[in-house]
Amino acid sequence: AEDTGVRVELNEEDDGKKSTIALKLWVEDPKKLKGKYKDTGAIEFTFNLEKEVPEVVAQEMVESGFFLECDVKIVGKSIRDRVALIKWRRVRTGSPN
Amino acid sequence: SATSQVVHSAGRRFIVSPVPEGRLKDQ
Repeated sequence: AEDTGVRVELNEEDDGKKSTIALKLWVEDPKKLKGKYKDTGAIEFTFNLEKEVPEVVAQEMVESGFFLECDVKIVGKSIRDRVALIKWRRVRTGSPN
Repeated sequence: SATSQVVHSAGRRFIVSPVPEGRLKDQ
């Protein structure tokens, strides 16, 4: 995946079955963000792989004050890339869904 | 370690925790 400066990792072991997974997001390289970033730390959240949209979660992070509106796309893309990788791994390992 | 919690109006819970050790690029 492209290096967006925003890192998203699994925050739990993926058993390949759960539709809702725990993720952890943090800024690795603030220079890649357009807006000024205040260092808040890592943000842990849950994400439903079947129902949720990464860009909506990114918007909620903006509204919660973690990022500025100008960076909503980069945050959304970072989450989307990680979610795509998780889904791809599940298909590859033959997990249900 | 210090953690805090932010709940968005849509109901999603964000837990803020320290960034994992050694996971920041040089600034």
